[in-house]
Amino acid sequence: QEKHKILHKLLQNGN
Amino acid sequence: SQLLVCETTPLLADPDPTTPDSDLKTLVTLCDLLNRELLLLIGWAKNIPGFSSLSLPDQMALLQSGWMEALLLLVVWRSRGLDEDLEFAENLRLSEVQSRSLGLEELHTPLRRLTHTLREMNINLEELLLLKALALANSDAEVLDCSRAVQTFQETLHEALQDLESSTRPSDSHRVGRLLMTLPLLRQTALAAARCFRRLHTESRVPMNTLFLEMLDAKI
Repeated sequence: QEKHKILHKLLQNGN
Repeated sequence: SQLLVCETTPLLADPDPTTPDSDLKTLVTLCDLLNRELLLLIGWAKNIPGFSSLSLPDQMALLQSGWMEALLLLVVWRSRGLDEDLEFAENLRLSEVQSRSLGLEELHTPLRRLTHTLREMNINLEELLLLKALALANSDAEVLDCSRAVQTFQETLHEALQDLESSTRPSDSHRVGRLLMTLPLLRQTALAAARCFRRLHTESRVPMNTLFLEMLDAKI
C-alpha cells in the first residue's frame, strides 16, 4: 500500500 | 440504473495552447486526459453497488488490475461510430497512422477490432456499463483479502447483465456469453497499452502524472 499511496489515499478519503 | 446514474460526462482533451503541435504534445495531452479519466474512474468504482463494501486492499487490487480495461472500453464505446479512428475524447481522435507515429500501434488494431465486434452486436450503453463494471470485478488480482466478497460482487454484476438481457432480448440466449467473450481481447489490449505507456515514459521521456505512473506500475 505504501507503493500505491495515491490510490490508497483516494479510496480512503473519497477526494 | 445505478451504473447509468453514476456515469459522468466524457472529458475533453486539454492541449497546452502555447506548445506547437507534435507527437510529444499529443502524447502528453493523451496521458493527461487518461489521468483525469482515471481519477473519475476511481470515483465511479465507489458507486458500483457492492464495491465500497469490499475491503480497502481488495478495492485497490481490483482497480490496479482493471483500470486500463475500464478506460479502454470507454474509448471503444466512443469510437463505435467511426470506421478507422479511435476517439479518446471528442477533440482527440487518432487515426491508425497517427497511433503508429505515436508508438501506440499495439493499441490501435485490437481496439478497432473490439469496436467492430461490439458495433456488430449493436451493444447499448447499459450493456457497455455492465461490461465495464465486470471488467473491474473480474480483474484476476493475484492476492485478495476476501475472495468470497469479490466473488459476490462479480455475481451481482453478472446477475444484472443476465436480468438486462432476459428482459430486453429474451429470444437471444447467447448474448450474455457473447458479451463476456469480448473481455479476453480487452484484457490483452489493456496489458499491451500499459506496456506501451510505460515504455513511452521510460524510453521517450513522455511526462506523465504521478497517479497514472503509479497505476501503470501496478499493472505491469
